[in-house]
Amino acid sequence: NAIRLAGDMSHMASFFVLLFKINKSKSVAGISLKTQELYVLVFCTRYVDIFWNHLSLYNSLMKVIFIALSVMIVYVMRRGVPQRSTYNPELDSFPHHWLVLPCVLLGVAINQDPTSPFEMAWAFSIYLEAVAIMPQLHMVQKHGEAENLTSHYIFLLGLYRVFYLVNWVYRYMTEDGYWQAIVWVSGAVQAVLYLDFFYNYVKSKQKD
Amino acid sequence: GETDAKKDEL
Repeated sequence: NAIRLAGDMSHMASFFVLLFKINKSKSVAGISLKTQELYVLVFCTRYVDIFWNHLSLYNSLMKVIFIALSVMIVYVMRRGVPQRSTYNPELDSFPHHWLVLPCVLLGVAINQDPTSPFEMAWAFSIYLEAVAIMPQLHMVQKHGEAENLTSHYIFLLGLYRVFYLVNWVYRYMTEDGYWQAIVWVSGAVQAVLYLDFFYNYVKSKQKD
Repeated sequence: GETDAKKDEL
């Protein structure tokens, strides 16, 4: 449906905005490497089914694109010259292990098929995605204010989440028996994390 | 199947 497509497009746009920013400014200052590495982990654990689930060309292609773009971002941040010298590890200080560990435990404990390692990995990726933005938001707070393109990037990620939430309401109403508790609760948590950022983003845009 | 309905999303 169109709402979900809008969500996927804003999600993909967020990758391109970030890649554009780090290529054009030659700097990754203010970007959390931890958040970007968590996203690589999120996509690699969620899309292992790329090898056996062929739902549509769109679905498979987008999975490849999301993995490739997230890996590319981490690669530029770690290896890019001069980008790698502009990274601020002292500001990227969120204790991310405390995000991963509970998500592993939750993924093993709460999933749709306790006999399937794939379902555990899949649930883990849903839980981790919900909180993966936290190191980035933490960094923005420490910095005081995010650069324009960085804030557009975070805004697009939040927008993607909002579109998905609306899409789930739409699917619940139009598809008989469509019900995804794990995804909905995690998605709602994820959206809540953006509220404060959204508020400040809109406020600063009004000032401009 | 029903449990896989979610996997059509990204």
